[in-house]
Amino acid sequence: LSGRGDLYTNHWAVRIAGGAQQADRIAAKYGFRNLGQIGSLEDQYHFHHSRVVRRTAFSLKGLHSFIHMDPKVDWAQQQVVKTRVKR
Amino acid sequence: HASFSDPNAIHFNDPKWSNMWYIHCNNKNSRCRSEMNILAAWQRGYTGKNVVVTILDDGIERNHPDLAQNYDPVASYDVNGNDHDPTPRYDTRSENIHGTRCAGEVAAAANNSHCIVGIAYNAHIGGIRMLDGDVTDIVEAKSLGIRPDYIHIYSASWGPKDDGKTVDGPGLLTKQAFEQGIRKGRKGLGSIFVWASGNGGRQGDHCSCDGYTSSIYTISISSTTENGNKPWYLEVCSSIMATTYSSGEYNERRIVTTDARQRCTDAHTGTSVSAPIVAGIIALALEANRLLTWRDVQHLVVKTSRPVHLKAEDWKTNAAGHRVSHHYGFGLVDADAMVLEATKWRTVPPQHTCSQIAELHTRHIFAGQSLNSSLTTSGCSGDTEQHVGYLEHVVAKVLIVHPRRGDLEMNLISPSGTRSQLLAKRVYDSSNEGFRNWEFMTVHFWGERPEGMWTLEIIDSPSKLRNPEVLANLKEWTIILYGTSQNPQQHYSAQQSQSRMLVVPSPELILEEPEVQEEEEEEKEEEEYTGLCHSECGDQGCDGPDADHCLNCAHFSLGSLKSGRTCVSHCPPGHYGDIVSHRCKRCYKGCDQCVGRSAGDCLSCQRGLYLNTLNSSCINTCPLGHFADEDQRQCLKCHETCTMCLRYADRCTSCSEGYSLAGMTCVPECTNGTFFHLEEMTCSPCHSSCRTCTGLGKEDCIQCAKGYLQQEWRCVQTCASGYYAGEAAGLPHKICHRCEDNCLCCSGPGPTCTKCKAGYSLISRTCIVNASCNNADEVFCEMVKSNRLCERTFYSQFCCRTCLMNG
Repeated sequence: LSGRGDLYTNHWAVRIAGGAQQADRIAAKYGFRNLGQIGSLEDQYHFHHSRVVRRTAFSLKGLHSFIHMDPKVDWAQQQVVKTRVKR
Repeated sequence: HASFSDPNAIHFNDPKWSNMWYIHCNNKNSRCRSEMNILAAWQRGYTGKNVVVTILDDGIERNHPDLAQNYDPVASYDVNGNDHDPTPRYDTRSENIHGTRCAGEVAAAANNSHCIVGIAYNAHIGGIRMLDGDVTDIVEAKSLGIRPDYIHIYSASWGPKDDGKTVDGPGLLTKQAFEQGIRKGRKGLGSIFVWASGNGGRQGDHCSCDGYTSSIYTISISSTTENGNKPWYLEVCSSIMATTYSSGEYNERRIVTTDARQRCTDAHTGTSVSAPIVAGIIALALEANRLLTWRDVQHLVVKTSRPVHLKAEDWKTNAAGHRVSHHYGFGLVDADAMVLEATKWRTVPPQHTCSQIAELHTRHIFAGQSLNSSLTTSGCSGDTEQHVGYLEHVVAKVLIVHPRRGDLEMNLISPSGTRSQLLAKRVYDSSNEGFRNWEFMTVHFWGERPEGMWTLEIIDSPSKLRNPEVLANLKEWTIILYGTSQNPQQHYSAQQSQSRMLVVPSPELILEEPEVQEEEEEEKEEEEYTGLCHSECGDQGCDGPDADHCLNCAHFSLGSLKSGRTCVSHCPPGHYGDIVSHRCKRCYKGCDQCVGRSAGDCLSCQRGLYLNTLNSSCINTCPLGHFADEDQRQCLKCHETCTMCLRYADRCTSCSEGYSLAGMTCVPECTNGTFFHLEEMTCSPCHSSCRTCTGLGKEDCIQCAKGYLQQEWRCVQTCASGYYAGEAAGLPHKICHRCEDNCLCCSGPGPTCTKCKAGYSLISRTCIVNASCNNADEVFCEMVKSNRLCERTFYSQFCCRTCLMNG
């Protein structure tokens, strides 16, 4: 990974109020699968989109991108791979 | 149990015990390096019992002979594989050995003839596998948020690249996970995060650019070599709190630990070694005092760590008297001092936060020059909620635009004149991003008073030619002061004097034996005095008006001829009135009030000692089943459910037969299928799906009842669609494992799907999206078919289904 910019994955962090069912509905609407709440962070959900390529050097656009504009979505972030080295 | 009376006599039968030079001095022909005092802490009986530590890394070999005994599945998870088994992925290049090496340092079992002895060799050890895959903000946040009410200490020995040009740290979710862990973890006491300070084996970096070690929520640990030298790999920075031994030059001894594939190794190096050592030491301290908050632990580290023989040119004493360095923080950790202080610790006053934005007069930073920006603060003394009177962490949040970030050095100078380097030049960093509200944290001002002028000094010294027209600009900087409004030192000193009393260097010096002195006295005659005598004088009159002129005493005489004798109505503390001789005689040493001179005649004890009601003697440590009551200075019995308690009868640290510890309360050991309901104080039944549980709800199962399987955090009778039932190592019940993506029914891992989700077709037991792709032309499909690409999920999106269906 060294020497290059961000690497985008097909995972999203999404904050949606209204509970898990609401999150499921919104996930399905844009082709995501809701993998559940992120630990104990309230209203923060882990979405996965199997039709977006797993790793790309840029953020692919498509139907799924509209989730960022959904009024019920407070916040959404496509996950990038972080380089972590062992000490 | 080995006999602890003579530390050098301790010997465990673990094959590498003799190599553990950093714990004992058994190896007579080389220098003793046991200043971390781990053995002394064991000698006090602290080995990490009932404390839970987990390692965030690339997995943990839970069946390693030295880890299996202490392995705790409830403190483990595989975030990369999304299941409960953190066993590392084995590959030819042995990439995933790091977590197992860290785990051994913390809790390798003792005296089991395998490998080594962990620092907390009776602690629970778990592993969170999260480095062996794409590490994202979600992965880190999930890892840090696993079972915060069960796991006490999270240890991490990884971080951003150390290439000297990266500035990176926790993402938004991970920051939230830190804050949540601090606020709610350990039932409100705060999770403990221990982090290896920012080395990584390359040069030219500065660990202030590692956002994990620069967080106030993490305890950043540095390394020194056996001889107290700076290891070649070490990065310096102002957020380092303490140091442990680690590997050094080829001729210096190394740390030994467990290795993957059930082996041992001394190849574990760098600060990756140091974080787990401190995690183990904190486990000992938590065993000594369960009530320590996350800030108490940091105060303990600051108070007990010290420079010893660590060599650094930048050691300085801050205005609160703490010795501190950018290399080693407050110095080498001291396990014995930690557990001793922990037993007497009183929670520090609440944390206050006071922040202030600097008013900028000049903003430009000219190449080759420096810019100073100062601000004056009262420490928010006007607001009782924010007032910081005594500092803990100080953060400078800086927004700088700069054409070549690596040319910058920054220092922060406190009102007391202490200087802390927040950033050093980084010659490899040619980024033009500047610093966007990056938070530089320092612990160098710990204990100082914040009132006065703070100065941020920015030095710009180009390492290459730069375009002079592109100016650097300090846009904004904010100082954030963390600390307490009251002086935690007073809190310390109260204990300090106690501890000094508790540890009396030579009893003879302070308390003489009374009989010996007094028998030597002779009385002398005085010349005639005719005035009134003191009221305490007896019937033989006096030769002066004061009580020390009496010829005999109405009540008692105090003192000796040599030191001067006087008459008193009653004897002072440490003495009792002997009715026969009418003299104040000393009590037995340590007694404050007594009825006689023998050890069993004490009625109350001097400060720091406690009356053992069993034999009326004064002792500094109460017998088993008793606690030291500070007010009455007596050893009082623990609650009958406790075998050991702390400060109060019902603050238990170990329980009687039939009871188990819940927090610091001993609750009846409930039989399987029940749990102790704290509010109702009875054993209440678990949910029918649980075999053991921590509460009423379906999510509170620890183990599932017979006939149930664990799915995510619940127990179910049958796995939901998309899951298959499989074995779970270390658990008495099966677990529902997730089928492959888009699969509704499968029989096991990998391509075993028997039914797909809508919109997918089953092809060679894997689910392929069946979207028709009307733009696939014959040639393309032929290519796909001839190369059998359809069998690889990645290409399945090229509409293989259509091609196949068309034969």
